[in-house]
Amino acid sequence: KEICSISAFKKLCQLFNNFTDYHTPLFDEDGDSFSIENTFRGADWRGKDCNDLNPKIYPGRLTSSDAVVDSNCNGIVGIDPASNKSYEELWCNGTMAMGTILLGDSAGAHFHIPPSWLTAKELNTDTYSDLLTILENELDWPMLSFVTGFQTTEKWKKDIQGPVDSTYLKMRTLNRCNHRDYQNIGVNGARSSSMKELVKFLARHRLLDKPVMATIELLGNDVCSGHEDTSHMTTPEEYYNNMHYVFEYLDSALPVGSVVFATGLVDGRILYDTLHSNIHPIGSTRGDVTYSDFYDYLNCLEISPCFGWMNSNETWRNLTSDRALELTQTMEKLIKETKYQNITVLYMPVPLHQVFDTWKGDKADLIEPVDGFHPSQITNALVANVTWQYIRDTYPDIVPPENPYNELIQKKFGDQGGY
Amino acid sequence: IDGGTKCAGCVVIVALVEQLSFIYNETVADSLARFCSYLPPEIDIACQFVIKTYGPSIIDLLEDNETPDTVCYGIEFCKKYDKSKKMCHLFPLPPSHFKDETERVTRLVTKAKGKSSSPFP
Repeated sequence: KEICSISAFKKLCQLFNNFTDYHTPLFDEDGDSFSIENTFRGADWRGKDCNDLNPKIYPGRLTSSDAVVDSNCNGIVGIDPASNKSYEELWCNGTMAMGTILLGDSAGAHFHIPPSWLTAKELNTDTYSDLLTILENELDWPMLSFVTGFQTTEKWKKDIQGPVDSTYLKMRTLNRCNHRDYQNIGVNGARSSSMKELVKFLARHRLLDKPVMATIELLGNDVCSGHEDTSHMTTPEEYYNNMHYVFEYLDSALPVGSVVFATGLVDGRILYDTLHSNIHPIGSTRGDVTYSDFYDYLNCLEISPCFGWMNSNETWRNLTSDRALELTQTMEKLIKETKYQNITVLYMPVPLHQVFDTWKGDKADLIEPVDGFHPSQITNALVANVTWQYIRDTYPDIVPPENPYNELIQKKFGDQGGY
Repeated sequence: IDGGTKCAGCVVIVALVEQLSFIYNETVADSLARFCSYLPPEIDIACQFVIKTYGPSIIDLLEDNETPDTVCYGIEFCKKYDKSKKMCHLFPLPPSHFKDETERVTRLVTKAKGKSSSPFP
């Protein structure tokens, strides 16, 4: 604080605060909340800026022309000589292009610690080579997540493997005008009370940008903490008020026509039921540490992300699930009771449950091996599919139509500037 | 409690060093150097600092067949603030050695301090 009061450091402090407190990019020359750097809440989290010196150029911007400049960074720019109209006008206008947004917790940001980091027999000079990059992303992998994933795991194959699928990729396949139009506002530890602040870090202008399909998922932190008492759990009344506030804010901030899908909480008993007798990576050399030991150790130190579910005591696990169910019912009730002026808010059952119910293999493959808490890469891809299927089946009118010009766009603009 | 994340971080790193020594059948000192060599150059200086400061104690305690948990209590990354509470441990404790955990931890700290050639911060 003292350093920040010195004028020479003010700008630096402000940049750092943007990153730590506001979850916006650390490196963002023009202040439009989009960056040309990948990490530090940059392009891995929000579509890559294609001009970081002009605040009027960023992904998701509503434009009717882009004859000379690609103002929404979707890679579609220029004039068709035959019609003398811009390609954006010909191939994107009126195609119901929409951005994809996640508001959520570490599951939405895709928290992952490479298991090789804790497996002695796999350690070598390459093991920690991505350590700093991974820390710059807060141990999250939004670029591989179920809502905003856009990469393959090829680049990261020693740290993470598995398929990648996401709502964003589905939206982009439907309409290539949606290229780069994604934002992941997932924050480790986020719960309904903190979401009231986090929602304000969305970079979406109500009048200047395209509408969005947003997903709100807060899977467990409202009932999870490292502490052994229920006073740290959100009550149904608090939850109702917090989420009502979030939806009202979105109603006032998002472009008209935006859709918000909100889920409830998971039943985290699946974690202990699946993993308790399995060996944790840190115990893999001698087979001497089970997940049950690991959970109890974190609880003993009071550093567990979820005392209630990551617990060898069944009473605690049941009690935590009871409150989670109450909060899920509260979310359903809130959505049923309330109508919003500019946006549509819809309830979506937690897709994770369907993924676990239908998975034919070892359920342990669906859970992150190091933390024994988060959904794995496989789960992320499956959740994206289940979510999309649910949206198509339940709300067919919500899914925008396929852009008939997709092929022409691909032929003319290739990878549209990539990521 | 008992050092929280600092304690857990210590236990994980000491465990990896101990397991490397087991896997490669080498001394703890060599495993400690091996572990540091695996880290990116940007944090190598931090690793060298840890070796200088805590290396002798970690080596002595692990070579005395202490577990990663007790080593970290020994070098005071884990601290037992409430003596009435049980010691937090990730790895199994050797039961015959653990009649009085508090006494054992105190003894370890004293031993680690005595054997270390570097001052504890």
